[in-house]
Amino acid sequence: CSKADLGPISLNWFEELSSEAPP
Amino acid sequence: HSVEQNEMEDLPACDSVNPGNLQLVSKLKNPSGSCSVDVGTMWWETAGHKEPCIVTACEYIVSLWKPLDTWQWKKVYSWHFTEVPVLQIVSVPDVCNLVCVALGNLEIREIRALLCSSHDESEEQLLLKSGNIKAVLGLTKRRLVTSSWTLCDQQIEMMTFAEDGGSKEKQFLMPPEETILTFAEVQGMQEALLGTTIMNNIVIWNLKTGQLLKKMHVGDSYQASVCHKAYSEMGLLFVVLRHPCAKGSESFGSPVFQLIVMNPKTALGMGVMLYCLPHGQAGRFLEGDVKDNFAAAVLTSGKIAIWDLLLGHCTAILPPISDQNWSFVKWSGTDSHLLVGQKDGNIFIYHY
Repeated sequence: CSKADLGPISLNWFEELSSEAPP
Repeated sequence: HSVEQNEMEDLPACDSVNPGNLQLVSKLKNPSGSCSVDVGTMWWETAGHKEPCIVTACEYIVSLWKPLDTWQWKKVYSWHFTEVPVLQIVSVPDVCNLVCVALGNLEIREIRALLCSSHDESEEQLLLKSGNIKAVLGLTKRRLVTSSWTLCDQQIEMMTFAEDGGSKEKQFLMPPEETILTFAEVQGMQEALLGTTIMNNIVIWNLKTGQLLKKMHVGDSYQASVCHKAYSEMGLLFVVLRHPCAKGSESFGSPVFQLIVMNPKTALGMGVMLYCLPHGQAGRFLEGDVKDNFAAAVLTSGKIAIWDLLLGHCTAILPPISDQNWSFVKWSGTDSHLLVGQKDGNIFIYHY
């Protein structure tokens, strides 16, 4: 396994998931 | 109220019981007679003076111990319970003069806040929540989160206490379809909360908005895993789980904790490290606690083992003292000590 197996990584994952998730 | 002082009995010789980096600094004996179930730490403030205190729990009594000089402790308050026994102490960080307890027989039926009235110094307890409670955790910024089931709905509720432990606000988080078994904070991210579910998933909430952000399957090799700690680094989520089925027969040793990494954007994850017992040591996880870079576990062998999560290996093994197996272990929330306890009420405090 390597880091590439985890798919594209975002440093702002928390903000991005918060803007995508239903309120 | 009565003020008792613990006996400073003869401490066992350091060399015989303090392996590794553990140094015994203090011992207190909870003399209530009933079975000891948990220990914790909290801050207690009187007349503007804040002290790090110890909280001990027997089945029907929770006691607050204040520090005296030279590592001795005196019991200053006790809260008594008559109907439902205490299951665990739930410390709430960043709050003074308040500690919570979970009560129940096999499952949690009540969460109570334990306080002390400032005007007459009498002990008080306040029912915070009752019902079919599955999980509870005290969070930074004076918050407490619980998961519970009503007839057909799961409720994830977060309470925020005032600085003095008083009035509280309530907020509901979006529940997942699956039962939440445990919660874990994400270190350094005060608005993020993790939950582990009965279906072997990890969910992430935004505590500010109550949104359920993501559900990530941790894989079938991590069945019924329980999350103890998480931190986010370089866009990835590192999660310390306890290993569900540690066996002494595995060729690489006996894994007790494991570190996995997950990408919250894609929900893909993989194992990073197994934290195993040294060769020659056997035992499975009974209960444990993780703080910063250190994990501690009570094992079925009656010993306590400690791992440095960054080094990746076990750094200390604490054998039973006086032929009494260890039954619980907690890292202090107020300093760098390890609190370990035996069923008969002996609590030992180690510097690590």
